[in-house]
Amino acid sequence: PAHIIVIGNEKGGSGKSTTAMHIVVSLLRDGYSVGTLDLDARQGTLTRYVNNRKRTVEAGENLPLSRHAFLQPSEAPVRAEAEAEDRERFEVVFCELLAACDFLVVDTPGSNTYLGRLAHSHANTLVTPLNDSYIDLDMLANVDSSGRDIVKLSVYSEMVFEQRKARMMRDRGAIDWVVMRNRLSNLNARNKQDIADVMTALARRIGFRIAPGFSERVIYRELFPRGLTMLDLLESGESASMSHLAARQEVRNLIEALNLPQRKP
Amino acid sequence: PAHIIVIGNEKGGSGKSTTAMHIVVSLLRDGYSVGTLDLDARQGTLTRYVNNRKRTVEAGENLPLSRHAFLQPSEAPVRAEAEAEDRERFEVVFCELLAACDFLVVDTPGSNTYLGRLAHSHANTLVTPLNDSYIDLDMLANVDSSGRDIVKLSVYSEMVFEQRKARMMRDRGAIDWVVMRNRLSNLNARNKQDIADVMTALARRIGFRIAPGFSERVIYRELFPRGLTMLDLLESGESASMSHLAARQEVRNLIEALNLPQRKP
Ligand SMILES: Nc1ncnc2c1ncn2[C@@H]1O[C@H](COP(=O)(O)OP(=O)(O)OP(=O)(O)O)[C@@H](O)[C@H]1O
Ligand SMILES: Nc1ncnc2c1ncn2[C@@H]1O[C@H](COP(=O)(O)OP(=O)(O)OP(=O)(O)O)[C@@H](O)[C@H]1O
Ligand SMILES: [Mg+2]
Ligand SMILES: [Mg+2]
Repeated sequence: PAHIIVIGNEKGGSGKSTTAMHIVVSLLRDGYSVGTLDLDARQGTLTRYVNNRKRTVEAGENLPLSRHAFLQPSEAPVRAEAEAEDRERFEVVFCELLAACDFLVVDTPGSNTYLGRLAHSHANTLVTPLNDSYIDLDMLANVDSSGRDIVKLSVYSEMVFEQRKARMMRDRGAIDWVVMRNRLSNLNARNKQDIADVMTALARRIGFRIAPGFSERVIYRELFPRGLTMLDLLESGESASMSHLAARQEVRNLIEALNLPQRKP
Repeated sequence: PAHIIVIGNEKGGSGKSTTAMHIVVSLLRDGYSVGTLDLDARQGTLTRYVNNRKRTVEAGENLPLSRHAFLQPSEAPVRAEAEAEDRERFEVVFCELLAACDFLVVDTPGSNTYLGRLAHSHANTLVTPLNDSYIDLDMLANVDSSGRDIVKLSVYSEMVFEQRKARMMRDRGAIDWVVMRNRLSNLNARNKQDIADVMTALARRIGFRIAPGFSERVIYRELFPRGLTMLDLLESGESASMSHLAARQEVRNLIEALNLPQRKP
């Protein structure tokens, strides 16, 4: 069955959909079959990215495509019914992709939803991107006014803890939780170091490991209308700027750090 | 009654809470009484920012504070009941702050919620920050693969349209919708221009105006643990770097562009 990679962070705009697409394209270009599941169907960023890619293929480009599905949250008027409906639809789509693909990449919303929590409880690998920022950090842990000491754990840490328990109870499975910084700049050495120090302490305390992340580069977002990533450009022989090559290396370093199981592509 | 400024954008991480706090502190430092209402109580970014500021005041700093309230969404099991509960709690808190303050700044979640929509329908001024990115733009309008032509309007534009109608029906009031770019960099001239062109066309088409926005600067986020903004630092005589002065000017330019009504501070 597919190895499941969930991209999660309750904090909005931390880079989940961007990270999801770059992991997807990297695996596709290595020859794997990849399923993509968008649980943020109202925003539908991943769905649009995949549809833009299809549009580019229909216009004549030869690009590998993922097998895509998305789930609209139930509109049932009673919460328990809506959750039951969400769960049923999730299981149908999830099982289908699980059987059909080498890897299944699930994009979750930047808010606390039943479908998002359900996906977390099914992850083999959980990838959490976050901005190099105390505001993003605040969803993992509250810090004191020096910005150096952890005062208490915060809502997203608690959610992951709950879903790790759910996973353990369902099938004794463990979730490999990998956190990466996103939109990093070369400047701001002091803020960067302060946050890195808190993250190192937090990693030990709540059980995640830290992977090399992505710098702030326009190449991570300017190809969205075409459904492309820099991996597609470079490997089709388009001219390569320094930033494109550096970005590709960042994506490769992340994939390497994820320690994904070997599959025959 | 207070002039109501709602900070809204369904897209996560566009800079709502950051923009909210900087507008709040600017108005406070000009001597106005400011109410703050956090409708994103689970994430609670604005609530934490305000509490961090209180903590700094309790430690001896002399800083103006907003009058703060936050609303947890109802947990009622039936959707219609939950919305009725949310509406009642909103009206109590809202009326109180409306009567007590010169300005009321409302921070909304980066997702589609009943409380968020309700706040939009009560706005005098709606401020929408967004990243200089096709991914953020996608919540206002879908564009074609060239990234230049608008294909159709998207979910957040539709939401604002609905809430403007609701406002018009309730009290014939109009919402001044101001959109600003956030986390701008000096690089990426082509992507920046392409997005600026789409925004100009969109502004005419859906009825918003564009205000000068904020650059990407660590000073917009590194003071979060202390509950401060660069306006507090500069005006207390702390040493001012070029970036701090430039950031303060960006905040002042935004406030100016908002065209807020004159109030006796
Ligand atoms: N490394 C990067 N370099 C440049 N821009 C980036 C990078 N990562 C993300 N972005 C931009 O930052 C914004 C947020 O990214 P993205 O939409 O992927 O986050 P998200 O966590 O999926 O957000 P949401 O919570 O709304 O689903 C987007 O405008 C995106 O284009
Ligand atoms: N102008 C800026 N310069 C530097 N960093 C910024 C700027 N604006 C926002 N940020 C950072 O970007 C991230 C998103 O900002 P913020 O939390 O204010 O957005 P939001 O729209 O309120 O997000 P959410 O949808 O999760 O409520 C945070 O880490 C914040 O510190
Ligand atoms: Mg997303
Ligand atoms: Mg916010």
